[in-house]
Amino acid sequence: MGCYHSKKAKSPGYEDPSILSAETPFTVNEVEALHELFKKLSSSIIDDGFIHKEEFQLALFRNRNKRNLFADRVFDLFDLKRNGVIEFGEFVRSLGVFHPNTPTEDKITFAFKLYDLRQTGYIEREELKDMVVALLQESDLVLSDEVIEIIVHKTFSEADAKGDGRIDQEEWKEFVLKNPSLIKNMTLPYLKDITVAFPSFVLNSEVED
Amino acid sequence: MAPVTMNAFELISTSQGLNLSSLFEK
Repeated sequence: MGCYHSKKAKSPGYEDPSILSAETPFTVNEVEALHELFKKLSSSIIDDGFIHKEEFQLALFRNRNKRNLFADRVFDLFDLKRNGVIEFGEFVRSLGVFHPNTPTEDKITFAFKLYDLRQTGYIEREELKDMVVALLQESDLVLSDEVIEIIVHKTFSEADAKGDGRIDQEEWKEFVLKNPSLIKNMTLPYLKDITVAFPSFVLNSEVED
Repeated sequence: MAPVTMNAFELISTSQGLNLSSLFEK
């Protein structure tokens, strides 16, 4: 006698939680809880099963129109297929980098990609200055161009160990290991409690962990 | 002059755009 198993209709881009769990630090139940969060974020403006840039901005800033260089970079890195939206699998795989159990090396690599604005394989001096200026624009901190130059110059001279005017992945790794606070924002302790935050996943769960 | 001693990457890491914990706020 077969057992009756009903599969609910899933949104486009939905991926099997057991596959996502196998590829990430999340349990199957945690992936299902992340799906509850994903459904909320991906339906906040256009209910089509994808997180659009405006929905991402709305979740981060409570403002769908607030452009921010760093949010743009995070969105682009989450959008692994580069099709302009974040799908569920991309969301889970990318958030996996921010899990407390993810190796530091993976976090360091992700941060490097974030800061390598032009994706040249190096963080260049101009990129670093652009990022400092962008940060100042979103904060209340006002610094003169001279002070910005000093900060950038000092940081660059510390990180660019080979002194060739650009920071490569190896130099970045060494620099972060000396200054671990630089990747503090690459860990979200919240991800360990995701099933507590979204207990409604139980209603839609297809497995028992 | 405090800001001059700042690490540029440390400054950048405080961006709201890099603070993904906001995604989980109800």
